Amino acid sequence: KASGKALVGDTADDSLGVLDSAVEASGLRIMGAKPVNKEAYMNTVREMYYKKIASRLGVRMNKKGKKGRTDRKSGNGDRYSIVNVAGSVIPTFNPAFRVWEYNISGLDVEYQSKDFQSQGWGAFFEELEIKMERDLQEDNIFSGWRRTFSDSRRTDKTIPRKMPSDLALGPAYTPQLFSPTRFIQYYADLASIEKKYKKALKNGLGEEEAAVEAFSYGIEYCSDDQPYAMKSLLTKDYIDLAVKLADNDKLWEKFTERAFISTDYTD
Amino acid sequence: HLPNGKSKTLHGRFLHITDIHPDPLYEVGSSASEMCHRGKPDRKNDFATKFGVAMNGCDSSMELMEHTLKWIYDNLRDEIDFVVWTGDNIRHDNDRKNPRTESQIFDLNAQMAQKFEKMFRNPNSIDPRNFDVDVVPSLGNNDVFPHNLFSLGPTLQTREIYNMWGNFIPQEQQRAFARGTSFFVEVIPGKLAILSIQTLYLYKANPLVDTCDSKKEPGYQLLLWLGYVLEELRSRNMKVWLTGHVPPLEKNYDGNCFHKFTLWTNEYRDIIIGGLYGHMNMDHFVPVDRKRSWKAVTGSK
Repeated sequence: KASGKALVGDTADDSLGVLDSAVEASGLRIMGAKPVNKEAYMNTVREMYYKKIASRLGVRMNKKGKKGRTDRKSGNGDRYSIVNVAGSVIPTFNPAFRVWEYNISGLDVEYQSKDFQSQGWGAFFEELEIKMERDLQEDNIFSGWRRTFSDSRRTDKTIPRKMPSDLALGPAYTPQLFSPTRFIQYYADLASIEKKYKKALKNGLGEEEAAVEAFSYGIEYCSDDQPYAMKSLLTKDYIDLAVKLADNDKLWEKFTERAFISTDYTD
Repeated sequence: HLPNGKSKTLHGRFLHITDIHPDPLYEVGSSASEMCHRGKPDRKNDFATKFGVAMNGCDSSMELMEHTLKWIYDNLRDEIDFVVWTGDNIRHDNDRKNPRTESQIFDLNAQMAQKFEKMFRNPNSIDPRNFDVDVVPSLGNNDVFPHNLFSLGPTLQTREIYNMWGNFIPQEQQRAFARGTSFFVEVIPGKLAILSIQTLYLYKANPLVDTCDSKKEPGYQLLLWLGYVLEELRSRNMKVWLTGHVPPLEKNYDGNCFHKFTLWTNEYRDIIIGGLYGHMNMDHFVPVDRKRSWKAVTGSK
């Protein structure tokens, strides 16, 4: 812990501490699947990420959830990357999975292009092995000296170079081939399935037949559903949503209901 | 029509599924306070039903797992292009009377891999690597023994995992996989790749992980691999999804691993589409900030 703090210096934030218990309770340790402190965790996500972004962008929301004063625009949100964390099949809440939709238009034309050639990977991986061996060789006195006295970003290959300015933003930031467009969140409402199962048994079906009749996944919600419909799933759409969630309690209630897969979970 | 002479129908859709946690010891009618393994329920919500009860703390019954996969096969299999499957394919180690063993963990993982192969492979082909729908698995912290602890390969465990997933992993990546258990699949050849990242090498709860700043650290070696792969994908003008079990959040990743990983995900924003993770069992998203991570990384030096 101490070394972690030293490494991130004053950027470490003690108020993230509540995450410790939530993360540890999420099944990382020898714990089971029972949800513990998940509401506290979600509140911390709201405080530490969504509200900070809203505050950075200088956005204030009115009571109806519409944007008020905007000092700075979110632009394409290219300083951010989105980490999507999924609901699980294990019934920590209701079982869930997601189907993503993405843009494939124009792909057929690209494939027909004479310029397009798919290359093999054999040579790359042979070379990769040699490069990694070389990079991982023990430091000698000269490389140690170089790392101490020069820009660490040049010698530490686990730190990337900044993206060249002549490269265009990818599918996460501007609409193009492979940009995610929409998702459908599926869930199994276990309480209702159990009722249907019992009813089917009462109606004289055998166990397996009753199970087949009762068990089903349904759509919990889609990304373009109200009350916070997302037109697309670009990073700027997530940043806009984070800003809305920062201040609007009604939207937040819906968001956490979905985070807990339509169970009535509270801490 | 693909360059290799084959053809593939694309739907513009893919599935992300995670944390199935099937439990062969699950017994219908037992007590949830005994992990649904035994005992008499003392109240309604304590009762282990056929498909499980939300929030009662039990793992998935085998029925829940089987019917989930069947539902996907019946309803989604022919509508999707590929599957991202981010691990944890065995019960938690929370039953003192039945501690998990290494062989149980690998046996059930192998069974799950076979189920996914059977569901998504081309049934008319004798080639075991010929999938109608590509499957890209990654390893969860419960899929390794001891719990959370996983070292760089080649080891007996990495060999075991390769044996389970051999048909999902491109052959030319076998040696790299033996070392770092990360790999990628070109789900649309020459165009779109899915990276399966061994997040346990960055994970705080893995006792073998301590920062990503020393060359001996598994996280350092993973980031090195990631950098070379991303650069090659960029040079080929390909796009890529990052996937793995433990999400790259500050409280999950050790030391500088979080900030360094965040930098890779953002400085390759010309090709990276996003990140898909499991482990926390909650549906949400977290925007991570490049500027903050640059400050942390340069500050630490």
